[in-house]
Amino acid sequence: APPEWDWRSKGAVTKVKDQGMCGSCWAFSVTGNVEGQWFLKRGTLLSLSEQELLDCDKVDKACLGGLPSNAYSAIKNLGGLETEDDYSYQGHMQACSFSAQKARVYINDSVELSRNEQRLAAWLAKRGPISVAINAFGMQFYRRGIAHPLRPLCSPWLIDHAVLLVGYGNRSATPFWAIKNSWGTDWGEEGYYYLYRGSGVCGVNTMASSAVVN
Amino acid sequence: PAPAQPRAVVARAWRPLDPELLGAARFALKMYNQGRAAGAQAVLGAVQGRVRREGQGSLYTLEATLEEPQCHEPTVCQLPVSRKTLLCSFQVLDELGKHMLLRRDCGPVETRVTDDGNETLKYVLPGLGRNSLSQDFSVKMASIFQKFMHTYNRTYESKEEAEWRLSVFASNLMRAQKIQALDRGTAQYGITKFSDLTEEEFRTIYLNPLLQSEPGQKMHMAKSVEDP
Repeated sequence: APPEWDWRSKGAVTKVKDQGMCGSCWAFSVTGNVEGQWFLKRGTLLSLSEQELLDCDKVDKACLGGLPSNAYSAIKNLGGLETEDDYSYQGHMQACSFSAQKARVYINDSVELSRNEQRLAAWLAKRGPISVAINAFGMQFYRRGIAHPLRPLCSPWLIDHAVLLVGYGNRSATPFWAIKNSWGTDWGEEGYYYLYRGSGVCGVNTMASSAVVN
Repeated sequence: PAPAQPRAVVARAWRPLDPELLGAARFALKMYNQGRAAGAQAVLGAVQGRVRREGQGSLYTLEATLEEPQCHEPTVCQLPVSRKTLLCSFQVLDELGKHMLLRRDCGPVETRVTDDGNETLKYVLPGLGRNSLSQDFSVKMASIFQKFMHTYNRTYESKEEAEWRLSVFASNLMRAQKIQALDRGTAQYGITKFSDLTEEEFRTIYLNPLLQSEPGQKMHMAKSVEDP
């Protein structure tokens, strides 16, 4: 992996979104990944619809939570994702109103990624932002800087929040992951969370995945 | 854990019962009684609660006493006769008039007759100690809270609700300090837009418990990235 990488500066990441009072982080994590994959394969950055997943992914549970792996299947089975403009976010479940004619992106498959953070970094630099799930310990009060909670406080087994890895690097010799969150820009560093990289902190390496666009 | 304080301290900060809270409480009771025969259903006793609104959703946090019907058959009784009063905590989410019970936590409570002859519930809730704050500290905290409300455009429906949120806010500042002290990186923790939420509320509204509890679809492993 290169020593640092940031997909934001390469135009592969849409603006930070806000999930509101709804446990829909899984949908934001997945659309962020598909946005990146589509940009890398087709050269166009489109902001994609989370609401489509809330309404039409019947395996997941909308605001009560969901899993990225199920969401990829739903996108594949539905026939793609509409854009944010065409199917805008409401923050609560509605009747599914997906229209195949309005779908602007599709995916062919999804893959699980390595648990080795060095390999994850290499994958990210070459192939794009990665959907991951983490233990959200301390995030309620996070403001800035690189978080590195003690392992017993932030167990990799208690995963409860899905986010998007968009880059990595070092700040004053401290390695970090740059993480796009979905709690608006008035949280963290303009909506981003920085987490220590290299020791599986908060389970960042346990549930990494990506869509595949051929 | 925060020091235990008499629940009455907190209860005063809660909203008195209004039809909206009662509606949520009745929904929680309906869920509680689901599957029970008519004669075996619990009934609502005292109810208190608070509501947090955002967008088109309202989250009700309720405390209620439920009276279980007298049980005459010992082999099927869930509770001994002397413990027929339950204290329940409920969280009910209302989105566009559709209710959802997010949390239900009930346990028996001891009741006893006090000197004035009224039946009073004796129980405790971990929370911020009223006496643990000096007056000076309280004033400073209130000022910081005002700033928080201004920054994040927060309004509360009543003075009682605001007082309750202030106590949550103060407790959260202490939690943030502890997290700060235990962090090994360069992160700074402190006041955020979620600082007026209890940990439970934050988890319920914003996090995703399914990530650790459900297996999900099987995916195949990605090929490693080759050396360019």
